[in-house]
Amino acid sequence: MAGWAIAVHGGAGVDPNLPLDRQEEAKKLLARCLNLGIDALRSDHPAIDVVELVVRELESDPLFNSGRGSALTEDGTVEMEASIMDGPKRRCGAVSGLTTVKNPISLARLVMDKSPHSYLAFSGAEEFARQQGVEMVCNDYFITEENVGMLKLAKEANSILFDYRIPNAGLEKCSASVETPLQMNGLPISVYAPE
Amino acid sequence: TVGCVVVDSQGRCAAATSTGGLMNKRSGRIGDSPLIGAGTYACGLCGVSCTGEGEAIIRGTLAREVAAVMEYKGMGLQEAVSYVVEERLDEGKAGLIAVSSNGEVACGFNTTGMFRGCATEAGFMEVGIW
Repeated sequence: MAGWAIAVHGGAGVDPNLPLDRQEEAKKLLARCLNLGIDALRSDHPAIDVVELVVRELESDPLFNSGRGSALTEDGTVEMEASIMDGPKRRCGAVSGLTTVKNPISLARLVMDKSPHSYLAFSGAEEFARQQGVEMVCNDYFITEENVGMLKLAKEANSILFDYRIPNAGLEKCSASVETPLQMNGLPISVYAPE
Repeated sequence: TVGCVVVDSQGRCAAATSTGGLMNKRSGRIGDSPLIGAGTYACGLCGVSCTGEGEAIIRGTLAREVAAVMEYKGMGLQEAVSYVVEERLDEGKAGLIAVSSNGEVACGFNTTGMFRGCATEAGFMEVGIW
């Protein structure tokens, strides 16, 4: 039997101007999450428990776009989604439209383990969370100053931004980074704004 | 978007992905992360987690595609990851991480960087952005 292996990601599409200190911050978080997973694998935890454990850690840290630190909707709120899948029997669970569940990935796990379904969304998912007794917080918990600024930028540019971590510098610098019209699927992003 | 893929010492694969979606998105918009087969997939062969332009990942059923080319074309993990990122995204921009049941780990992206880290029991460990 081959050994264990693990990989984590914090999003693709990184602003080329990301300052070094922000890059170091991201690398530290990735290394911390990797080590969390490695310790669990060395203690013989099954893969499905390890992926949930690591993603919970990433959701709780505001650095990346998930859980606390999630991107904001056009209304300035947070709507989160997550999914999990266990290879051996291809069992899976997914959730969307969560606004108060502290760790979406754990609710996806409960959908997989404790419900006859594969996917629950919006009010149904929130109701299931209450029944399962998972930790729930108000939507403000997920909103960060930085993302309020990013949403302002996106609205000014009338665009939809990906997992860009735009430097903390003043808005003038940030607005420069959204001047180049963003493409999505080969079309100007503004095509999608009405969508 | 964040994700984790793992193969344990019994050779069992798993994948998990979580996200807040796109900044300034319409309320009610669903991306690739919660869609099994698009943003997340795991089977007896591999575990995959994707990130990037959700609409392109959904259209390309990107995560399942890695498992499919391994299953039907007999590709190895890194070859499958590279093939899928190069051939299945059209003009879309995305990245993915993957592990295989024989303890390999791989990643691929066509964006300007992806926050990622990987490690194996043999002692390999890497954290990268660009």
